[in-house]
Amino acid sequence: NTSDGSKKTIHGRFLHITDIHPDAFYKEGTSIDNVCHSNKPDRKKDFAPYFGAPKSGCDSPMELMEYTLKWVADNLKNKIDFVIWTGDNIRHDNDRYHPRNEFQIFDMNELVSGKFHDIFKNQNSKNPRDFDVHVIPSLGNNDVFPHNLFSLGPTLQTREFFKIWNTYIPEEQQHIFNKVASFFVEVIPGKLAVLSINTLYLYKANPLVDNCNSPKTPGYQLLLWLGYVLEELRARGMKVILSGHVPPIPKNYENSCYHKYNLWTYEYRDIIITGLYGHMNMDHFIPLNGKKSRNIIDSTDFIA
Amino acid sequence: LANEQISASYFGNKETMEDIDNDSILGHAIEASELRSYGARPVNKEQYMRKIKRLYYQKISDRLDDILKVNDFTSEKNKTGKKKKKGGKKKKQPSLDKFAERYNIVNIAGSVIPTFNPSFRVWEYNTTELRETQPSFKAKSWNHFFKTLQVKLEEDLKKFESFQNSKDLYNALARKKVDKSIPEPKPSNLPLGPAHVSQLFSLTKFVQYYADLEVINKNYYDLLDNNSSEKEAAEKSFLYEVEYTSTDEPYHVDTLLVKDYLNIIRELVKDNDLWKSFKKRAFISSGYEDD
Repeated sequence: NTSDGSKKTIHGRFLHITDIHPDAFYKEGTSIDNVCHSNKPDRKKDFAPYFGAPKSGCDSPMELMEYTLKWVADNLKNKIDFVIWTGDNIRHDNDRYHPRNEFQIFDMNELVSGKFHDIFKNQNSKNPRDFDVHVIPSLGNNDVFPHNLFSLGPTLQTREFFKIWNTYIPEEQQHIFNKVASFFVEVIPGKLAVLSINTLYLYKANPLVDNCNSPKTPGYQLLLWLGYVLEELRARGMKVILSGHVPPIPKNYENSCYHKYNLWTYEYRDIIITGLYGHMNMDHFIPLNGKKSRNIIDSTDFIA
Repeated sequence: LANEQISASYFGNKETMEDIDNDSILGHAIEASELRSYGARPVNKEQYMRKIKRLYYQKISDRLDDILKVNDFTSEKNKTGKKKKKGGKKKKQPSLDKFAERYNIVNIAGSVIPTFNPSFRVWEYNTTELRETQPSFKAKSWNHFFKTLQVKLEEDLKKFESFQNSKDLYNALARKKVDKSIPEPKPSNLPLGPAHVSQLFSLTKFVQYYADLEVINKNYYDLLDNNSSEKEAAEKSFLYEVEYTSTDEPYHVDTLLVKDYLNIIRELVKDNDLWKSFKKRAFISSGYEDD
């Protein structure tokens, strides 16, 4: 531990957790048809149960989040080195009687962030940045307001997330975080880093993402950040895990953003260990061909 | 039009181009309308998995067939000293390692929100060398790097603002050299990293945990019926358990290198039962099926 010289045991294990979507409006015994917020169920299958209803369209009851984190604290905390936590920490905007607002989004994110901090901080230290287990959060498309829309910083939202994640973001990265809402943590100092990538700048559903070719676009700026960081990590002989909310597949990313991001992953295959993402709520993997992205980018009409 | 052209050149045929094109044009609209209509309820996810199989897995499986066939053929030829069969010229195939080098694996996780069942994953990675060597690092400050980075990003933007019109900007970008959002090729002297060759920090295993909410909710209400308090019932009934691990089929691997994933893909394409169990796990053992 470079902050106080204490020794830490490396277990060779880490947790990836994502898309908690806690919903303070979830009410046990209400109607699933009313997204578990209101009304009496009209049949047995319409009943919103205590811990949540799979396949129903309802978000997570607060109890599901509480007991999940408690289970992690009781059973995993002492066996892992770091936690990759890839966003969406609030309910969906799917109830017209309870439309989400910016303050609810910030408040819930603050609450969830505090819970992670309480569990994984160094319980014997007064320094709030001192962790037993590092936590690396990243931004989900539901964590921003309006839904999906997130512009290049500094903005109210980047500042707010800096405040919420203050203890997770290394101090020297404050300025750059306010611009690109991305950062990295040296989970094993000098050896292993985890990047928290703000994938919303590459996400085609973000109305501010037209392409990643024009230098003023958020995606272009993010890719510059990614490039400089990877270059420096390579120079230091470190290895890297990429993490973010929206997975980098053609279905999700704007075309030029997809190919450029994929190409960075390919050209830094000497240091990148893997990429971990959330958003789709399904457990699967997709292989992406970096050589093809190189061919496409090198073709003459790519910029056009 | 540009999207169409790029999709066509990427996927190489009209049929898949149409699939992707649908995605690029309608993806957001469909997603937004689904969210309004169904909340976060899963819709057409089996169809999505079929699409993944067709667009990504099938192609890799076919290429691996060719690679393995040619390699078998070559080793057979080496053994007997003569060609086994007469035939046309075989297309030169890369080795599995060389073929795998062009890929990276995007791992997409199950969620805590019960779209299916709540889940998360614990990954394990190779620390052997870390244990064997003394930590020799002296933490190098990042302050200088981040101060310089800020300046670099600003200079880069200024450079582009200096172009008088969009044509000049386009020409500059088209020369690619000025486009710093495109990486230089990996220097050939750098060895492959932990995704491709077993070494320190290579992923070795994962354990997928899930909470079977149907059972948990049932146990919770049973306990309430038996006069347990709400807190007691919740504490006794709630748990995560292992759904599967990477040492189970279809993975059944000791390492999680890119080439391991490609071999798994081949198994998934060829074996329908494995594909079914893969799909069951994609939906976190919730029994989900498309309507």
